[in-house]
Amino acid sequence: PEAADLRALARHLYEAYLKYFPLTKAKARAILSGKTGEKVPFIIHDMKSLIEGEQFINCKQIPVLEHQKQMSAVAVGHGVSGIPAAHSGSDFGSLGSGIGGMTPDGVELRLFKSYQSRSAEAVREVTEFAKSIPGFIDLDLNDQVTLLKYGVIEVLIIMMSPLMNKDGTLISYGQIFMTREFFKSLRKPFCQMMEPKFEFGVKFNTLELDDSDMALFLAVIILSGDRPGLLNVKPIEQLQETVLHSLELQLKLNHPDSLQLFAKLLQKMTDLRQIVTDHVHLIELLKKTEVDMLLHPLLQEIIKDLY
Amino acid sequence: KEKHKILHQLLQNSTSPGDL
Repeated sequence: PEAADLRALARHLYEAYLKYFPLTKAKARAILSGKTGEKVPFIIHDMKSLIEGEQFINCKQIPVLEHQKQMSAVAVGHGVSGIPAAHSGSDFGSLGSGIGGMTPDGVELRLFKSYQSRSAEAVREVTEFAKSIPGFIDLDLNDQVTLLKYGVIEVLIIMMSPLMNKDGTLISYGQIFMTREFFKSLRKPFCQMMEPKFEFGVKFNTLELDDSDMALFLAVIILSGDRPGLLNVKPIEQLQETVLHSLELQLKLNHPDSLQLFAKLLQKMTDLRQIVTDHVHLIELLKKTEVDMLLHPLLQEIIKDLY
Repeated sequence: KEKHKILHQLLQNSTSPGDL
């Protein structure tokens, strides 16, 4: 394909990405580096701040007064000004530790329920993005389902990376920052859910992709012709080939000094599959051990017989 | 098809978040 066509494809996917994904990397990085002025996220780093902030998890708009009041309480109470940016090297990482024994029953299940409802919403966003990939909706409908079933968790893990730094992650559309130590303080096996995503995310962020690079990379992941059970692989591979060309060109133009970035990115696709396999096994374990846990029907559909 | 009912729905129409 002509370079002009490949650039047009990159632009189209970037526009779709901006349309369907509410929190871009650009916005998340601005929040994480404290460049958003007075709008700072509420920090959840222990049970007390969780109790204060839990009602706002998954809120699209946290009430300003409440939010600011609580934010300053957290900031003053712990001598944290602003939020723990990746470069700050603050002692923030230790704030959430040592509370494992105090965890009230049910907190993990409530958090997991919130995580599920945001994930189901995110699956819808990814589906709309997939439908915007030229040629996707012309594929066999069963193959579209298979591509989403196998691709969507990989996409969601990639999309979490820009929201993370080594100390924690933004949630609730960037309005709450939940610390990595807090996740680690939850009871087993919930404490094991996020750590692999942090490890992946922190490494992934060193590649310094921007939102326009991400849009192409996500499309490449969705268009994987080797998913089990695909009926008609050829047209999927052809679509992926074009997006791969577009991604390669995009990276050359956008990151001229980053050596082997394209190859490094493709390598990440292999790492992702292992993370998804482990994630699915963890959810299956939860299904067996947590009698009170309800699994969202959409997530159930995706996870069932996946790996 | 029955196994992936919601995914089918999402692919065929724009489902609003409330429907999920």
